[in-house]
Amino acid sequence: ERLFHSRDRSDLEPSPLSRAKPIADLHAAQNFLLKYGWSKVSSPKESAGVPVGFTLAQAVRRFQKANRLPASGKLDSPTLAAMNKPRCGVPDTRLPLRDALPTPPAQPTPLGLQPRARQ
Amino acid sequence: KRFLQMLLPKSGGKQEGSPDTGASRAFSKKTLTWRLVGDAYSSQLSGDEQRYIFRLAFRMWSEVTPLDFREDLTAPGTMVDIKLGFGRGRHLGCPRVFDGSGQEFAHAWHLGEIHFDDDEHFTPLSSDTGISLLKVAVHEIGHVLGLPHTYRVGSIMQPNYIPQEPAFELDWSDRKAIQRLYGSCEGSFDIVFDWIRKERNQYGEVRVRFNTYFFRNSWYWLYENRNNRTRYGDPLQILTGWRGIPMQRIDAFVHVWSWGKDERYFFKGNQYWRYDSENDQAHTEDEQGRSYPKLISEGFPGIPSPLDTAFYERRQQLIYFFKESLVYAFDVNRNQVLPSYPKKMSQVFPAIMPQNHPFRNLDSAYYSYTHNAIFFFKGNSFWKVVSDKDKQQNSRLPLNGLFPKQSISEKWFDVCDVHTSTLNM
Repeated sequence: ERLFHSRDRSDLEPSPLSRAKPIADLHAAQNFLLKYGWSKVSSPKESAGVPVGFTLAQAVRRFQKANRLPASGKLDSPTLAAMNKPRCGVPDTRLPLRDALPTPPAQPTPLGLQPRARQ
Repeated sequence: KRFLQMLLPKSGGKQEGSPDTGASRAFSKKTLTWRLVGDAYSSQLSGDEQRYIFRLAFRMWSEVTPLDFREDLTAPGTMVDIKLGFGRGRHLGCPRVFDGSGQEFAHAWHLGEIHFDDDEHFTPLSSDTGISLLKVAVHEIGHVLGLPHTYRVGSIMQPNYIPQEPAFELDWSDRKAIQRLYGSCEGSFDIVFDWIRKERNQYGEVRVRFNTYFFRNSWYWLYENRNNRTRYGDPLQILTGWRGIPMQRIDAFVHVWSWGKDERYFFKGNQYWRYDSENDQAHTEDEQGRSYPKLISEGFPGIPSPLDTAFYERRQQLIYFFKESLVYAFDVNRNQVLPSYPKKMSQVFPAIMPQNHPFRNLDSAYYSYTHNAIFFFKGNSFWKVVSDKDKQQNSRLPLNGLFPKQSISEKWFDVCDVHTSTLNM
């Protein structure tokens, strides 16, 4: 069983295997920003000449501003802590038009990124 | 069928939502059904507890929108508007995988699906540990209805879970956000009145306070004037809050309050009841031992029934009774109708703007201590009666004139029905 000691099981401990992997490195942070709409997968043509780090820093800065963190553009401890907080799985934001890129066709559209118009 | 419904154009006449805010109305009908999917219950709480929490979460949205929500346990799954379920990792045929305990705790999808990560420690109403299932449910229902995330402090639609304070409710901005999509709550009322309470403070001094009540059908709301909303958790059933008076569709309420008199009456049909404020129930009999309810024709000779509404004018010590297009002025000291009455309502309370008048069949006449004014309600509109202060500011206003009509929902906010199945929560 999952371990607990209180009658109401309020101290129920999750098993190590069922814990979410902490966001502790660059790759995990990039995935987070992509997953929740802070950045987009860009095609080589659209990101030609733009350093990968630049777009990441932009996305991190946007995330930091929204979360009232110093907008350093860097993956510092407070930023990672904010990414690791319990949260809803619906994406947070729409990117400005110039950053908007088509979503990968295989992915269904979650509620935060709805298509603009329907025929 | 639900997918095709989604593709159909929405019904017109209402704002669809703003592309700038990312909000868009998801449903075009008034009553929505929901179900906790049978094979997707949480392993952490009892089934009844989970369903109760979801019922409450839906009711909280219903208390501030023209929508109501009904749990549907019998219809085919495809006919249920909103389906909820718990899962772990790969779950419920969903393309998004839950990540285990921590981080993502739930998500919501177009077509009305809400999934909760059962690896999270969801807790019921009484717990102050773990993640409140109620709060998460209210948030996800917000998405299903069409609201996006916001970082506004205090909003239920913030993406991160914030441990709830003792009072977790939908604040003004969340209410207005959802009302931009679905409109404000409208509808006529049976009676609206201020209820006077006399209390003693710690020094034994008598203080007079009042509360505002709106009654419709078999339920009622307490309206908190200082907060511009109804009391959290309203409406409630008349049966439980007001003992001994008719359970529904009351015609009129009058509080005769002057030196030596403090009498409160409810009217329905050809009868009336007197309410005992001290004991919080209707009197069963008067001082002479005659039982209530009594006939209006006996207690108020010359007054017809059934009535539309009535109110007590304190300075003149008259009760104005309204029926159809007529008004009757009743002298409470002489216990009779004034000789020149009945008169046309439009004569006693003339329109300031021609033709802008209820004319007949008022729903309610209400003296407000908050606004120090009398209001006439009919349908979704109200007319304010010219007061002494109005006349001082503009002497050309006719005595007891009616200002042009306004919308009730723009002065008294969020007086919303809920589904009758949730009235007893």
